[in-house]
Amino acid sequence: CNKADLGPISLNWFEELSSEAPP
Amino acid sequence: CSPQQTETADLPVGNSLDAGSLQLVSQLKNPSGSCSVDVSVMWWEEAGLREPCVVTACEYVVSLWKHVDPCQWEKTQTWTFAEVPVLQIVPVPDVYNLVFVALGNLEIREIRALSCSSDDGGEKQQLLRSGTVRAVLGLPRRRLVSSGGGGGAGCDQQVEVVTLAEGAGGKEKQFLMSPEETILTFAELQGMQEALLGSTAGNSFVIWNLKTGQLLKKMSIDNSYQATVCHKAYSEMGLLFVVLSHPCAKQTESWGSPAFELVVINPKTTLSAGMMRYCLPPGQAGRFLEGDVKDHFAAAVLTSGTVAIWDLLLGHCTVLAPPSSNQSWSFVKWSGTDSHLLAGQKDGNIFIYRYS
Repeated sequence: CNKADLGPISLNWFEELSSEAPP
Repeated sequence: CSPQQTETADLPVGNSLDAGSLQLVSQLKNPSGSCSVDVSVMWWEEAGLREPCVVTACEYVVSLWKHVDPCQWEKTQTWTFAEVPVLQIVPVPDVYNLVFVALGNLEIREIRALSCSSDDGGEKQQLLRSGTVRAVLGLPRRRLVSSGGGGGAGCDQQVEVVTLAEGAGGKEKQFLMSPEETILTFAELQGMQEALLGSTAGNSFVIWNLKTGQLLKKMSIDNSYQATVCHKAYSEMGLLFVVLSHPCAKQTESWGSPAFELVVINPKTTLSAGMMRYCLPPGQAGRFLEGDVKDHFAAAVLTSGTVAIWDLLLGHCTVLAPPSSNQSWSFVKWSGTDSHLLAGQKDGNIFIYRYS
């Protein structure tokens, strides 16, 4: 598969999702 | 212990791929002949010596087997259950002298911790959770996550993590936010102690933050299979890689149903793509029944009664072990302590193989 098809990638996805998700 | 038997891969002649082999190193014979349901390897400590032991589960009996010499195993402890049969053993890393089992009929009704009394060595049982439990998984750092309760979905579903104290006694309970869909399986995210992955009945994956209990994301995967089981998950370069299987999949005419599949997901965008399908060699019949994944090796029992092993890095099947002594295989488990494969037959006999 092509990585570009998966959209922008973040190495810090876990921290970013944790700060965005409801507590 | 010298191998008693060697079974090499039965791949089609002319196949240029590397083959693996299974060497039988020992066998645990079940004298009762009752139906065998699961096996696991765990650590047991006695007189300051910690050694790996085998735990077997038959319908109403869980047994602990210890090494008496390199080829001989001896049953040293049994736990019996009067009413509800055992469905599975739940291995929990970092825990010793404790066995966790799920009991129930068609679905799990109880999770129990089994241990031995320090006074007389007799069997001890502790009820950890009761009611309908749909998914359970042991996690590093002495944790056990389970989900269930109520109708299974929405606010009725409770997802709880029990952290076990040293010894068989105390425990600490924490709840995770429940998704709206019923959770079918859990998988730890390797290398990320605070993350947990789950598959749902709605053909999605969900991620939790185990420290805060937050439900971080729900990600739908683009395939038509139902009841996806996630066996292994890891994160690399900002992407999530999941090894999964579809025990309820129907074989398609065009290319058969893969035993395992590797899917990549971007957790930020929830976009996903299939990376690899692990299928049987051409001409081999059967589809996935149940299996286990450890490191980059996947083992499965097929509907034909054969055990198959795939090297997930090479991408192909390396071993096909047909039924032994005219008995179909009913389950396979990788040993958590070394590179051994434990394969069970319905009559209760367990075979321990070295995979190379």
